[in-house]
Amino acid sequence: MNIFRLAGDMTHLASVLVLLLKIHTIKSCAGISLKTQELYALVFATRYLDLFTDYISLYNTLMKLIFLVSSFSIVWYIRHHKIVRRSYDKDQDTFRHYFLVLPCFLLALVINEKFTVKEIMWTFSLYLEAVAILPQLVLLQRTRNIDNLTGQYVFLLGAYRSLYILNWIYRYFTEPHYVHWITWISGLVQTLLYADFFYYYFQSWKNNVKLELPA
Amino acid sequence: SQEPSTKDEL
Repeated sequence: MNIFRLAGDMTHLASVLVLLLKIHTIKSCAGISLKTQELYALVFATRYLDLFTDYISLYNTLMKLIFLVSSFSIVWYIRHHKIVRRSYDKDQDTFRHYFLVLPCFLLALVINEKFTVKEIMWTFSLYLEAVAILPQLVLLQRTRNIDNLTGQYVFLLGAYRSLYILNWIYRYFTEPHYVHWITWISGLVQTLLYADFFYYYFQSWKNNVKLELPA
Repeated sequence: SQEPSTKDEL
């Protein structure tokens, strides 16, 4: 464990807590893409298959449980909670996210480190996570006024993977034979997808104006 | 063999 990875995990945890805070306290999911939340639940479900088979550390197991429980409960909240579901804008959240699942799965079948079920599911979860934010970014461009919590949620979600990139660089230089191209490239693609969001988020913070993404 | 793979990451 290094400081970049710990910072990354804490940033990721913060993004989930911000989202749960928004949904649970103000009982609203306005501006939040259910599709991205469903993709993230699938990412964690396919990535943490080794939750009960490979014990790495208490921290690792605890965090996996937190991410699994929180992502599935967020999907449940938006779909079934009688008040929250009313604020879900399904006419705007129209990204066909199923079109992301199949290509990621096919790619995982072709490009992976080992052709085993667990490895392919793990690789699938990496590719899927790289593109999971797309429905949310599209929704942000459609919803004119982005509220602070939603903006902070997306920012933290993008920031966590950038910190992971620093972690991979650190591990590359400190651990012999630490090379994982699949992880690195999908993590880089994921972070690059946030590039323009980061730009507008920073501009709104610098000029102290409301965050708006150009259509 | 507990080789330090990325699998120890979240």
